[in-house]
Amino acid sequence: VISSGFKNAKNRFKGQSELTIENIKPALRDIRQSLLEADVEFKIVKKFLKNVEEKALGETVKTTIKHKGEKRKIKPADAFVKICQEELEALMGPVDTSINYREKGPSIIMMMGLQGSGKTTTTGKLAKMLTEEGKRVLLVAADIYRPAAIDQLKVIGDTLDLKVFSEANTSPQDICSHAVNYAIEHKYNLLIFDTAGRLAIDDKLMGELEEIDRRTKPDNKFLVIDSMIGQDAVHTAKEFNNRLEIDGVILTKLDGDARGGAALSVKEVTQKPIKFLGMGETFDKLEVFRPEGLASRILG
Amino acid sequence: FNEVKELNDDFLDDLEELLLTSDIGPKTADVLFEKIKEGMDKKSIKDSASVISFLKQETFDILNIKFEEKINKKPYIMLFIGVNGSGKTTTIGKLASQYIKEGKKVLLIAGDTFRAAAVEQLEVWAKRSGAGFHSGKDKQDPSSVIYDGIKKGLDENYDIIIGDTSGRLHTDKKLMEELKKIKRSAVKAHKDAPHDVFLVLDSTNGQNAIHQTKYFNEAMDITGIVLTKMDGTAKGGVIIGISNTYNIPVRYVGIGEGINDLKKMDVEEFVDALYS
Ligand SMILES: Nc1nc2c(ncn2[C@@H]2O[C@H](COP(=O)(O)OP(=O)(O)OP(=O)(O)O)[C@@H](O)[C@H]2O)c(=O)[nH]1
Ligand SMILES: Nc1nc2c(ncn2[C@@H]2O[C@H](COP(=O)(O)OP(=O)(O)OP(=O)(O)O)[C@@H](O)[C@H]2O)c(=O)[nH]1
Ligand SMILES: [Mg+2]
Ligand SMILES: [Mg+2]
Repeated sequence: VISSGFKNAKNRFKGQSELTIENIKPALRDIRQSLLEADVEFKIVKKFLKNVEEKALGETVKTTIKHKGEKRKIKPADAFVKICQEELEALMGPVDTSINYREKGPSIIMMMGLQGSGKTTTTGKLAKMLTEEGKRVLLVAADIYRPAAIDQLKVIGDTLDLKVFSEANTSPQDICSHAVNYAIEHKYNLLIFDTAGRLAIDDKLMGELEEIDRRTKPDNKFLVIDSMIGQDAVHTAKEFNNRLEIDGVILTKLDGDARGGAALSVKEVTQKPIKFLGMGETFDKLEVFRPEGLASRILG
Repeated sequence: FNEVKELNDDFLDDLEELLLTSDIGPKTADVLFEKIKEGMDKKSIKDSASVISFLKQETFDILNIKFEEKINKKPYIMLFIGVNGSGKTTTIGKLASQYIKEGKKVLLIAGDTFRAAAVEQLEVWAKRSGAGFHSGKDKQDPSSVIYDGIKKGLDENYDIIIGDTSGRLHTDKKLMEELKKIKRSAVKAHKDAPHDVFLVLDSTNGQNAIHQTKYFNEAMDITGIVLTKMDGTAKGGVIIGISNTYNIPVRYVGIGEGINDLKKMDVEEFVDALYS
């Protein structure tokens, strides 16, 4: 589905032979509309348009290319689209989809994020993926608040034939510490902490995550973000990153039609890589992040 | 925005930033800005304070949609629908608790037969609120669970019957068809069901909430919206465009994860918070 904003932008160059300040200005307004509808954060849209304008008017625009040995002119519409796409991909990179593993002892992934973003389901997806890569994965039920959260993770564990560590009447901080001891004892080499959803402004619950971080030093702190999120993405991502120094971002529910502009906002404000994309409710639906796919979706 | 300032470009730029960062969206922001410009031309708007009060009134008028309070119908049957993770199950638990405190006999139907521990989750809320509970077999067709649940609610003289459904993306044609089937089953169980269909929208959503409303409304006429997670930093401004386009009122606002964290929508309060 191409957004009307992007279509309009391309049409600004009909019958034009060059990118000029006259035809670029209206095209940028169309792109602005498209990016705001895609939920890219307001100030980031401004910065993006400025970069595109500079590139489009600058020396970097080559509207002549060598094709099969002869010079060919690229239509200004295509040159403009190319600049937008490249600029967006540049903002979303550099690509780093690695998982950090430690030299000695079990490695840890800590999942965190707002309520309902997809942490528990994504925990299952990562567990499946990494088990298939040969890891011995222990799932840790660190959400003691949400009704039947531990049941939910246990059902996922049964589905994937993986062990779930849980402990009644214990704080999430202690559950995670005890899980590490259990993992060492039973020779697991990767733990995934499924934590409760929380608001970034909830000082007590953010403090809980900080304590888990202090005591277990997770090698991968992943912020799980619902791709339908709007302008609030920046407040949430900034706060989680400031308090916990995240290692990466996982964007979920991209099997819908959310444009996912939040991805750009989150990347910009944290400077941390997007690692994976959630593409459905079942545990096989996790993809490694590639900027090209998301860039064209955000641009519309 | 509360001190009276001159109506200059800086003020209008700041205002545009306020509107857009509240998730009002570029289309609705343009509509509102057009009206402001008209007011400025007609000189009915001459300073920043009058812009803000104009915006508040305009927004209030859009959101202040009439609805019929059906709580004293018997039976009163309602369904909750919405995308994954929006807060349907939790909202049902909160609402059930309110009705029970008002002396009503409430039945909750576990219509999510798909997701891990969805039935268990609703059962906890039934226990916490004091509501009755009906669930089907594992992976049973949700339509038949809803049908059986409504029948049970009618047989056992419940005042209020609330059906929970599984989260689904509005772009999933198969799951949207399932919703239509759920509605047909509800009608089979009781000719006037559902008396209310609530679309649960996560207030942190951006413009995608508009698409959600469009497709969910086509599948099952939505009579009300619940805006959840308003205890966070999101402003929920996308609801303005939604109410303006689909004429559906926001009935409740979720303000936390506890059983008492649900309040009736107060349009004036919402508008004041939006433009603060
Ligand atoms: N369509 C789709 N649904 C998803 C995806 N990821 C998660 N979900 C669904 O989103 C809903 C919420 O997922 P959970 O895993 O429970 O989310 P959570 O972050 O653990 O929620 P809390 O623990 O309450 O904060 C469930 O219905 C999931 O099936 C995805 O990539 N696509
Ligand atoms: N802070 C806050 N959290 C909420 C609110 N409403 C729901 N939640 C949380 O959001 C998460 C998802 O809630 P659910 O009730 O499971 O959402 P759902 O729509 O039933 O999810 P699915 O059935 O998986 O589609 C849970 O962690 C809830 O506690 C609210 O108003 N404020
Ligand atoms: Mg969870
Ligand atoms: Mg639910």
